[in-house]
Amino acid sequence: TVGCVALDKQGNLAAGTSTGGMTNKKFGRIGDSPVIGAGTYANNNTVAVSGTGWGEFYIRNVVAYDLSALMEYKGLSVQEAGKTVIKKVGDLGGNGGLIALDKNGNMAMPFNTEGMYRGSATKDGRIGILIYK
Amino acid sequence: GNYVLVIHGGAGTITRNNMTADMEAAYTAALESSLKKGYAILQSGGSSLDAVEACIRMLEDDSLFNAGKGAVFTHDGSNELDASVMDGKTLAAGAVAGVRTVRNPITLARAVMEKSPHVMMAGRGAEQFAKEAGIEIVDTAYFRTEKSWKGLQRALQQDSLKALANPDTKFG
Repeated sequence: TVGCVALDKQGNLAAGTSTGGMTNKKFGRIGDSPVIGAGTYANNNTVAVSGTGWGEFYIRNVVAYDLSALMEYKGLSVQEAGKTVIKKVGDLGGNGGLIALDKNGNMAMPFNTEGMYRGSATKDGRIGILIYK
Repeated sequence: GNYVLVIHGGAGTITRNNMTADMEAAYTAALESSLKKGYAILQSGGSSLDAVEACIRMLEDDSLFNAGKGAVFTHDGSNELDASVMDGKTLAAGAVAGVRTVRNPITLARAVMEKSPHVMMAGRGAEQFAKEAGIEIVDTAYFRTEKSWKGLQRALQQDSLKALANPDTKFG
């Protein structure tokens, strides 16, 4: 799975996710990537989110929307909300991670498993690439 | 205004434990190219939607990642692609599931969002919509990579043994 979240000069957030699915999947199984609110969500009032991991758990936890709701209703920061939703995934037995970007340009990249590839670019031109682990 | 871009390359089956220096360089270069593409769009005043689509298209076209050209195989030996996009300004959204012939599913998801009254399309109907919307269609062979094919053969073998070597294996 790959994904991207962005904040533009006009203050608009967007999120996208794309996946080739799961090796050996059967029965037309669909994961979280195409499910709005599970693997992808964007709202200018809060955050843009793209997830990756064990899709069933992201769907059951409505992870991307949950992150936004935690910020909107509970006032959590993007980092706190990200950590919270990934813990929920882990508590149910799922694994994965996500990228999130709030309306002010603060980012979070929480995860609970290895093999995570991440990258970011900020207004000052700084590009960061992170591979864990 | 502030502008920021973040990307991910998935929950990979390749970790630092089984990654060579060449592989790490290839992943890093691919992620950096995608970021530079999106950054250039944002820097020149382009929209976050355009940046998201452009970044993901580059990763879809790169066989290193499980999306687009690098898609993994289903049990019956086909590739089925899913994608979605959402606009934070309008809360509009578009998604496609189980498409087999669309080169860049993220572009199709955006077309669903912008050129149809629907949010999600699946399978053959989504492919028909793609053709009508002028989205690039490719032969299913385009998505085949040796790495993904071998991954399916390993999974089938493990399936037949009814045991997984690694409980953290993500199968893509």
